[in-house]
Amino acid sequence: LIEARDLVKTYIMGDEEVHALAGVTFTIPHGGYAAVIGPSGSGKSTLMNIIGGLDTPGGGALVINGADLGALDDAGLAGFRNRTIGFVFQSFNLLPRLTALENVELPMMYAGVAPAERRLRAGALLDRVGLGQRKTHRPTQLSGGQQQRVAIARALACRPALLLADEPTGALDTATTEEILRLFADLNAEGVTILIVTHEMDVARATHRIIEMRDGRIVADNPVPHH
Amino acid sequence: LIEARDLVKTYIMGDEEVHALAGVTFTIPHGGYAAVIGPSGSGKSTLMNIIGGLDTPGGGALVINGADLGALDDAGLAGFRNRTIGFVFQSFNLLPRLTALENVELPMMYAGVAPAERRLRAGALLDRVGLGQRKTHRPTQLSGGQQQRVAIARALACRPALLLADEPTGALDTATTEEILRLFADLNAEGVTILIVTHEMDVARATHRIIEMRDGRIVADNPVPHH
Ligand SMILES: Nc1ncnc2c1ncn2[C@@H]1O[C@H](COP(=O)(O)OP(=O)(O)OP(=O)(O)O)[C@@H](O)[C@H]1O
Ligand SMILES: Nc1ncnc2c1ncn2[C@@H]1O[C@H](COP(=O)(O)OP(=O)(O)OP(=O)(O)O)[C@@H](O)[C@H]1O
Ligand SMILES: [Mg+2]
Ligand SMILES: [Mg+2]
Repeated sequence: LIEARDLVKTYIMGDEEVHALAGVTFTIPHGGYAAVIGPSGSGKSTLMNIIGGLDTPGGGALVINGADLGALDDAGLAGFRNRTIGFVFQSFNLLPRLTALENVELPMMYAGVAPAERRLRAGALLDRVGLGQRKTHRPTQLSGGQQQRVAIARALACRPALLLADEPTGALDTATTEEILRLFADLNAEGVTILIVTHEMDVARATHRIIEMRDGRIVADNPVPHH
Repeated sequence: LIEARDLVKTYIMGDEEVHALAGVTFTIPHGGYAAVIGPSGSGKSTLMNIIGGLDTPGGGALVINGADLGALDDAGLAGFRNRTIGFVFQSFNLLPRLTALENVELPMMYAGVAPAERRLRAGALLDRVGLGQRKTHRPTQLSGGQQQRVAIARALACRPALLLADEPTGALDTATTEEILRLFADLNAEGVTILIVTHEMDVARATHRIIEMRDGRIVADNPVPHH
C-alpha cells in the first residue's frame, strides 16, 4: 500500500539546518499493521504528515495505493486524503465550536454522506470509543483522553483504507488503551492498513511490526515475534 | 502545603449533571511528591486546575501554603499562582508566536525579573530539558515532546514552591522521560512539592505516593514501597 523511498525533509532556520527526515525508505503491504517508535524529535510526526499528504518531502518518492504523491498538487492531495486516509493528530486538532458528534460527522459531510446516515455512524463510533455519554460535549468540555478518542473516531468516519495514528493512546489510561488497541486489531482484521506512532512499547508490541527511527532515519525494522 | 477537604465540581449541561469531582479530601505535606492516577475522565485535570487556582470548586475547602483559596478573588488567585505555582498543562498552552526561550521567559517577565537574568535562566532550563538546540524554534517548529519540555521549563521559571504537572511525560520516549523524572527528583530534594498526573505506572512509581481517582473521588492513597 505504501512505498516510500529516500524521503528527505530539511528545515532551514537562519544558518541552521534541521534534518527532520534524512533518507527514509520502507514498504507497507496492504493490510499491514506497524508501529513507528523513536526518541522525541526523531522525525516520526514529520514522516506521518508526509505519508498522510499533509506535508511534502524535500526529496524522495512516495506512492500510496498506486498514487504518486509527488505528482499531486494541493487539490489532488486533498482529494487523496479524503478518499484514502484517516489521520489521528498528535494534538487532536478538533474544532472547538463543534460537539464531539459534529466533529466526527465533519469528514462525512465533505464526502457527501446523507445527514441521517452520518449522524448514525458518528454516534456508533463515539459509542465504540467509550464516549456514548459525551456526544454533545465540546472539546473544552472533555478531558484530554476524551478529546483523543473523539480524534480517533473522526479518523475512522469515512472508513479509510489507511489509518495513520500519531500517538493515539498518549492521553489514555491502560484500560482505555487496551480498548482502542482491540478496536485497531478489529479494523486491521477487516483489511484496514494501520501505522501507529507510539512511545509505549506495550502499544508497539500489540502491532505486527516495529519500525524504529532515530535522527530522521530508520535504524531498525522488525516483525513482532508472535505475529 | 496542600489541605483539600470535600472538593466538589459539577458541570450542568441541559438536564445532565457531570460530577467531575464528587468530594475529594487529602493533604500534601511540604516537600511531598505524589502521583495522581486514574482512568480517562476521572477528574484528575479538574482537580489539578482547582489546586493551581485556575478553576474554583463548587464546594469544599482548599488551603495552600496557608492561603485559603476560597477567600481569593480573581486578582488574588492570579497573584497566588504567580508566586507559588508552576503548572505544566496537559495540552502545553505555549504561545505560538514566541520562541521556546521567550515562552520560558514569560512568567519571569510578569515577576519583574531583569532581562539578562531571565534570558540566562530560560536558557539554562531549556538546556536542562534537552532543548539547548531548539531555543529559537517556535511551537509549530517543535515536535510534540519538545513542546512538552518547553512547558516543563516554563513551569519551573519562577522557582515555584509547588509544581503541578498534568501528564508531563505523555509525549516523551522512555529515555527523555527518565531525564525529566531525574529533574523532578532533584527539585523535590531541594524542597519543591510536586504533584504529577500520569497514566504511566513507571512514572507513578518514581514518586513517593500514589493517589488513585475514579469517577471524581479518591479511591486509594498509598506510599510507594521503597520511599
Ligand atoms: N517547522 C519546523 N521548523 C524547524 N524544525 C522543525 C519543524 N518541524 C519540526 N522540526 C524539527 O524536526 C524534528 C522532528 O520533528 P517531529 O515532530 O517529526 O519529531 P517526533 O519524532 O514526532 O517527536 P515527538 O516524539 O516529540 O512527537 C524535531 O527536532 C523538530 O524540532
Ligand atoms: N466544561 C465541562 N463541561 C462538562 N463536562 C466537563 C467539563 N470539563 C470536564 N468535563 C467532564 O469532567 C470529567 C473529568 O474531566 P477531567 O479533564 O478532569 O478528566 P481527567 O481525569 O483529566 O481525564 P484524562 O485522563 O482523559 O485527561 C470528564 O468526564 C469530562 O467530560
Ligand atoms: Mg511527534
Ligand atoms: Mg486530564
